[in-house]
Amino acid sequence: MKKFSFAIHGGAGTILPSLMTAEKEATYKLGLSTALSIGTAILQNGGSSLDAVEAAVASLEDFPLFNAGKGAVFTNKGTHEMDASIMDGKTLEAGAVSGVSKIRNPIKLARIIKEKSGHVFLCGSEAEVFAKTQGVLFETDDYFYTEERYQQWQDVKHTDTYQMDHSDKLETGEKKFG
Amino acid sequence: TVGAVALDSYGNLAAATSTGGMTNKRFGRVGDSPMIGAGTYANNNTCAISCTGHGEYFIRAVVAYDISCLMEYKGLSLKEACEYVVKDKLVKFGGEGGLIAIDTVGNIELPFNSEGMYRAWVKNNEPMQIAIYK
Repeated sequence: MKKFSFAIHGGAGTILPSLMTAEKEATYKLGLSTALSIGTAILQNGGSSLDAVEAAVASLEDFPLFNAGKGAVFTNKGTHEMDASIMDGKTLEAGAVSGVSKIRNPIKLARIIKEKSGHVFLCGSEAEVFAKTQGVLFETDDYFYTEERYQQWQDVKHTDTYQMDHSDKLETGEKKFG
Repeated sequence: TVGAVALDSYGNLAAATSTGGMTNKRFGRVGDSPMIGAGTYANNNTCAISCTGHGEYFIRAVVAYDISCLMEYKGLSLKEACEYVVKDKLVKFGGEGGLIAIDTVGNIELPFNSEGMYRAWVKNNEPMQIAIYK
């Protein structure tokens, strides 16, 4: 029996039990168990921890209820800007990307940045140019549209506030910067 | 934000994190998720970590690397380091959120100081665990 340990998360915050219907909770748990199973299967078959975390995060990115990939929240401009990173504990090599749009799985781009770019951290439209040279999968804006995310944005888009994913608090930024 | 951490059968640790950021964000705001040492970190000598929460606080506290350093330089266990950073230091900082962490012998910690965190974990061939609230 191969020994391994594996954990995933789908975000933290003020998850209001009053808003969490039994059906919704079951859907969230389905998303978590699917991703956990994908990573576990890789580890059980002697695969690497790097492959397991990448595959599990890609599964969560494809699941519309978590704030990543398909379920990414809207920016003030009504677009989606995504960030991702990955790190190998053996080599301390890492790959990261920030502020990219239309990329189906930003975590896959982060892995390619780690292994093929010669850099650690790429951002914005130039990172998208690199992604295209590596055959990374792009999607249309419609792919990233979910009614729930759209409504979340509509609630705050004419204000100076922004909102964390699992939160009922609207932030203005003063508090954080002291 | 979503994330994963793993220890494979060769003893190698790895961590990954991905996010859509904050609703209505402007000015190219970036949180901790793509920042190695803040939102994501892995080191075969200590642990693998993926964070989620209010990015500005995780960046300023360099949370993921902070936990690794407490283990490497101060000899804290993964549990002690996670409890101190997430339940004490971050709370004083006003930073809401949590993380998932695995150490070199496969211990798993999932600390969070918010009301809930979507999380799931498994060790060897034990049953999978899935939880949302404390």
